[in-house]
Amino acid sequence: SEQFQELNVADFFYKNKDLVGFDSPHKATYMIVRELVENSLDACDGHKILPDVRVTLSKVEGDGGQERYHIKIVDNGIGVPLEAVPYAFGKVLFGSKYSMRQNRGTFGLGGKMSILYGQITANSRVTITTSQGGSKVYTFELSTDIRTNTPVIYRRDEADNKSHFRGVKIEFDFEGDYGKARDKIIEYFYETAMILPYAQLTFIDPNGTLLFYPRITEKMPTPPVETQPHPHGVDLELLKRMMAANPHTSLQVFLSKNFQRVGERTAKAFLKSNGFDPHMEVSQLSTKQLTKLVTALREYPDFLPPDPSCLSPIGEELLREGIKRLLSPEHVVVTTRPARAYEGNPFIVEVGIAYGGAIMPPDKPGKVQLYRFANKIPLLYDEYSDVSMAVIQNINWNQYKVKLDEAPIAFITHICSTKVPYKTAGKEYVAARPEVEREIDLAIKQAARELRVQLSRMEKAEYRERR
Amino acid sequence: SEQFQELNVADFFYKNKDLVGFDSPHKATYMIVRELVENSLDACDGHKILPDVRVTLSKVEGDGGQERYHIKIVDNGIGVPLEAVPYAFGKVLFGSKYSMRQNRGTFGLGGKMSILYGQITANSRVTITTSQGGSKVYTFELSTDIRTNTPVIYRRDEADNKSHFRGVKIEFDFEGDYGKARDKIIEYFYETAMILPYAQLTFIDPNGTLLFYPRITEKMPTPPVETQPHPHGVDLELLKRMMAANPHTSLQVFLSKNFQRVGERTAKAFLKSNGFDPHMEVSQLSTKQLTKLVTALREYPDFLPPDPSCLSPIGEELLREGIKRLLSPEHVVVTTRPARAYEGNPFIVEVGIAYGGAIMPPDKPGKVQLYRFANKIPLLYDEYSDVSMAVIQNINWNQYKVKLDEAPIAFITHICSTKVPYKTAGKEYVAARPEVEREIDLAIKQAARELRVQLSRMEKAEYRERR
Ligand SMILES: Nc1ncnc2c1ncn2[C@@H]1O[C@H](COP(=O)(O)OP(=O)(O)OP(=O)(O)O)[C@@H](O)[C@H]1O
Ligand SMILES: Nc1ncnc2c1ncn2[C@@H]1O[C@H](COP(=O)(O)OP(=O)(O)OP(=O)(O)O)[C@@H](O)[C@H]1O
Ligand SMILES: [Mg+2]
Ligand SMILES: [Mg+2]
Repeated sequence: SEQFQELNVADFFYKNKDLVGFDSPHKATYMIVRELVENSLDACDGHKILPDVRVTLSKVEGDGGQERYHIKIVDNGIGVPLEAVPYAFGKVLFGSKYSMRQNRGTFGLGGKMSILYGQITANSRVTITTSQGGSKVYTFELSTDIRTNTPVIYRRDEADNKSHFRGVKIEFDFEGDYGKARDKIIEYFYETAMILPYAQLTFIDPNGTLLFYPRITEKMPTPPVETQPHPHGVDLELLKRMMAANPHTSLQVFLSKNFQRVGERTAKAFLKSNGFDPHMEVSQLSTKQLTKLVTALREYPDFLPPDPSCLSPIGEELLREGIKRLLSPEHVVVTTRPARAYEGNPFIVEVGIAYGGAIMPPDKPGKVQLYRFANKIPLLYDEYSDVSMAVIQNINWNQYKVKLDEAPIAFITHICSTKVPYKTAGKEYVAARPEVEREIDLAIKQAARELRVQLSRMEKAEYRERR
Repeated sequence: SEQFQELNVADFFYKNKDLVGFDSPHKATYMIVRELVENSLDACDGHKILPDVRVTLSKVEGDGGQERYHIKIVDNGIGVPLEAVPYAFGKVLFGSKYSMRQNRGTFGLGGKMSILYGQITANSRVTITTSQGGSKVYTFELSTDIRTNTPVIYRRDEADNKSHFRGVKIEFDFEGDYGKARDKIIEYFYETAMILPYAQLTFIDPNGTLLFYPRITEKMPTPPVETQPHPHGVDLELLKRMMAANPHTSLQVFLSKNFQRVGERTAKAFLKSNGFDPHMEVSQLSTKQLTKLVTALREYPDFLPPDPSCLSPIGEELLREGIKRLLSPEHVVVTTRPARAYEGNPFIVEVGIAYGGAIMPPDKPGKVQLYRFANKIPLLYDEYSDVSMAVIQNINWNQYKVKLDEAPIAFITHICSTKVPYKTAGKEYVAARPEVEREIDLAIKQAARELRVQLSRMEKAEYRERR
């Protein structure tokens, strides 16, 4: 007969680490570096701090078998408040990225899975040193009790912040495979530097190699601002939670206070046109009226599209500069689509096409040079499953005078959103949400048209020269 | 500044339902049918019960907007014990499939996500009727409190089991899109019937169409038996938990009692050759010795390979019959690989190649006809990301005298394991674990060689005829 069991969420992800991208020692090595770097970058550019992130990966004595490494990462971000430290690093599904604004982090899982991997493979505790720039610096030594999903604190020290440190330092051991992961890790830093010219990145690898990307500008984009849900993204659960918080508000005030792009006048017009009394108290709505309201909100065409101030695109100038620096092409075309939404989640698509110069034609048919980014994170896995690749492969390139199998062409795509539709909890690639797919398609075609103009202009010039 | 928050696991999956495969109304419609059918089939063939599963999907009045459906599924499985019902259907990460044997279910999530989808989109409660064949039948009306991940019981009735019902009946409403999901749902039943000739499947769709697959044999494979972990799959967390349960056992007895394929003699030989005292009490091991023990267990070459009695392959005869019935080919070749393991998880790969007859060549280059199964579940999504497709596309088919783009050929793959390395929590496709990839590769090549023999035999016969 069946044995019933409740699984704690930390236990679930420990047993199913494949679902979070930790499915082999080399992949785990990559994931650990990227998850920690992404946390550090969020702590910097999410707070208008010019990032300075330093990672050291060194080989240490193992038990034989898998190779063992020590990772150390230091950043100059906003640090973590004292009381949150054990949970931020020791409790799965705990974090500060559950808000409605663009962040690299989103699940409350990545940093913990990295630390947990060290705990399971190398019996390593994690040492966290942090300060928020105050007079004190705190150091914790932690691990996670997987079966109860609670942090275990072995040590907690407080010291005077003599060096005025602000940020986070994390250290732990884990078993991995840097040899196999190296190319991807180097690529990850390279592509991150490409789109973040305001960041200083330092990586010292187990071979003693120093990878250093200096800051080349002090100009930083405005950090995104938290926003409210858009009515097109509402569902019954969300509406019920909002109403539970404000049961005695009138419908009209309730809508205007809880949703973006809904002022009192818009709320009134919406309610009247859908047969609701604007002055009715929300707690008075019957269940039938609730579901009717959800459908009406999702379908009402006259709400303004979502407010993009919760987003932070790379920007055309920075993207163009980054592509030139990374790929040394002869031609660069960059396109930004207007802000759209899928299920009420605002998103912006930015695309670049680079042509000629140092770019080589593909080495075999069917191969496409594509650099993918999501919320300023380089995506280096599963490219042939990604929506951007599918879009590029489905375009009829003849009409742009491009032979995809022979042209010295490279594509760059960036999707930024309050909720990137990742297919996996390891953020490996982006699912083909119709609204997102459409914007990537339009952006690539727009850029392709512009490229064709540039190429034919150049052909004409060369033609005249030869005559 | 950052706002810290703890997210309940039900809330996490509600907000990230894309990660569980519920990323659009038509996909959700498919997922709901498959998750419920898989639960019913597990409740039958996991207990040597000839399955009789009946699904009815009907259209009901919605609020306008998305189409609304009512789903009803009835099975003749073992039913659910009374005290477990609210949790089995109302608590995320609760189930009976966390054991070390082959089941369709594995995460403790699928049925709940389906029911939750109905709750969120149609404000629907779920009605569960069950009996384990006793004198009583129980009916529950439930929903899930997402923020606390606890079931909410609205109604609980008990009645005399006059009709001697044994099994489960589930009913709820949800918003979906059957029009778009129909082809995949029909295919799902078709392929399930192909490999389960002992199952009776009934599906009545919203158009009133009846899909009926009668049982065509009463022969059923032996249900898999729960086994213990294999030493090659141990990690520190697992070892610590085993030791916490038996702190005063000697190392030798501890290993032989807690692992499969480790008798006391093997344990003694292993311990001595790795410098451990077989009579030492497990609680006496230092942390350093613990990690050394883990590595030694994972690497010791002289443990027998995992015991496959925890697995239940389709079987060559049943697979051959099913392929013939489904595809009406001229030639069928079927291969079973020996039981192997990845990370201590036993798995078996079964492969079929069907050629000629009713099978058509691909309608465009690069397309491959592939039917994938994992733990007897048909996989109908993301085929070009799946390990089986990658293996087939990477084989040099010239040496088997097959032109993949022109041949009337179809492939069938089945991977069964105590833990199928799914890439996503929606079980959409299988990741390319090296050990699994290798077995699929060897199986396909073995079948291809056999096919070539059959084809050249036929060519010779035809040649002789023509002379
Ligand atoms: N270097 C850091 N500086 C400041 N805060 C940090 C740092 N690293 C982690 N944190 C805090 O710890 C939280 C948890 O991090 P974790 O990586 O586990 O999840 P996340 O980043 O929120 O989401 P994701 O799983 O998508 O990465 C973060 O939300 C952040 O508040
Ligand atoms: N039709 C059924 N008959 C008997 N037991 C059932 C049935 N449906 C669900 N259950 C029980 O409820 C549990 C939870 O089901 P659920 O689908 O949520 O998770 P699971 O099947 O264990 O794993 P997965 O998420 O992989 O499907 C099952 O493990 C099983 O014990
Ligand atoms: Mg993170
Ligand atoms: Mg299930």
